[in-house]
Amino acid sequence: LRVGWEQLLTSVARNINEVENQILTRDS
Amino acid sequence: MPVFHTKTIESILEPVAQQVSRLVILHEEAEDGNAMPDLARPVQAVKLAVDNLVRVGYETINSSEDAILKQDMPPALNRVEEASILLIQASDMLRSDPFSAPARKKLIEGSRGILQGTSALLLAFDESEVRKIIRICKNVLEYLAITEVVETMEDLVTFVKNLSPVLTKMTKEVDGRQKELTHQVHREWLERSLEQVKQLTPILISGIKIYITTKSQGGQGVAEAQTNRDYVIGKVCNEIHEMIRVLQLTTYDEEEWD
Repeated sequence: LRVGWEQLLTSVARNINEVENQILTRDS
Repeated sequence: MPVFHTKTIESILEPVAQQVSRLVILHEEAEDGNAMPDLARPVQAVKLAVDNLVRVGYETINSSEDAILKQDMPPALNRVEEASILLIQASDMLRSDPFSAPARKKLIEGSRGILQGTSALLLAFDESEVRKIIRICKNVLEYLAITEVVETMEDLVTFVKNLSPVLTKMTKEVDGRQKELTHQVHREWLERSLEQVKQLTPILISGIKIYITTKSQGGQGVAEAQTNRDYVIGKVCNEIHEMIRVLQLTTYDEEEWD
């Protein structure tokens, strides 16, 4: 569970950054 | 059947969606009360990312001219923000009690909330992109609607000169979109319509040319030339309307395939 949650939250943070990149790219 | 309708959305959300599902199952199985780890650091990383996303999101809302996007984005951003708060609360609760059941619940709710919020954001952006492509398609339809006023070869030259760039733009955008779709059937429909438009364009120009020539030569056969021209215009317009229809589809429908 420890590894699972840490991995998930790391992925979530990375994915939010990816969503942000998408917004910035499409907005430009 | 793909869950996400574009490859970009799929590549962003699919891995997290799978991880969230896996953890929900793990938690259901872990009712024995295992201690949870300290998640303060990864939760802080999520919060930082969410704060950035919300800032960028609101900047976009303020600068966008797309009224629907402006309306769709704030609830999605709120969803992500609220979910991030749940994760922070869960992390704080787990620090004082690593066995806390409500904290686990908040962790799952928070992760799901972020997934739903980011999914809604990506969908809102995707729909906005689709609206842009549809506007380009409608622009071509507007040009085609003035075909009947093309009466001389000079008019035809101007018509082709004006139509070509919008047609090229539409082809490029629709082709790019079809490559992005995860639904094989929708991809094929768009590809087929694009191919039809490509094949019909020179026939349309030639049809207008024949109409102009026939008309300038004294009238015989004008009605037939006009019917032929209008028939081709109708076919091109139908294909563009079909593209607009398919561009707006997001779900796979078995009956449509039939």
